[in-house]
Amino acid sequence: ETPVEKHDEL
Amino acid sequence: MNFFRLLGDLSHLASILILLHKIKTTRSCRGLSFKTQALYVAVFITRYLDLTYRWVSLYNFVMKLFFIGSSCATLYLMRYKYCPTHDPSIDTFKIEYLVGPCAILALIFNYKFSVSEVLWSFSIFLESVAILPQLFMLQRTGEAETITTHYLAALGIYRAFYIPNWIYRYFTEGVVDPIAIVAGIAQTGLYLDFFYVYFTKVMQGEKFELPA
Repeated sequence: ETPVEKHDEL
Repeated sequence: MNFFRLLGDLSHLASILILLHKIKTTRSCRGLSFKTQALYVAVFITRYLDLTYRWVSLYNFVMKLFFIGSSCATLYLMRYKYCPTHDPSIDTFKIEYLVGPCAILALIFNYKFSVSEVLWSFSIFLESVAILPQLFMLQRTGEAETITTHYLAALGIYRAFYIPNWIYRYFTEGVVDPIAIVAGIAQTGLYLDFFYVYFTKVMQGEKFELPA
């Protein structure tokens, strides 16, 4: 998973 | 996590608490768009599907549960408990015009052509316009209860705080999320007219009234 695909924001 | 994102999330949290407080204390959902609230349920459910298979943090997990739970609760209160106070004849925005284009945009712009990623993109695009039925309703009635305007202000400010968060993350982590950024700027833009009236009138102690 790339950082953007991880979706750590709400 | 950084300061801007935390402020944004707290503002989002505050907006929902203000909304529930308004419904409970006035025992009414007058002035609120059921359609906007229904769109938020769709936004949270499609975006937070990853609750079931991805662990980010306890903070992230609790907030996601809260947003899904509170948006469903709001919808329940509006649909059943305080149903008679809701007037569908002024809540007339056609949500098909929002859902359709957002679905098409999500199919075109996504980070991976998978069900979860397309739904995530869809939720980001839909969130950016979900407030339109509410703003449209406000435009039609030309005025709003002060508590409702506090709700809208907190909800609008939340995404605005995400903008400096993205700038910060770009410089500190090198992370860029173009879908969220473009939609977030558009979302904040939709509130500009509202913010103008809110800060020049409501914050000065006047009633929220749109110029005739």
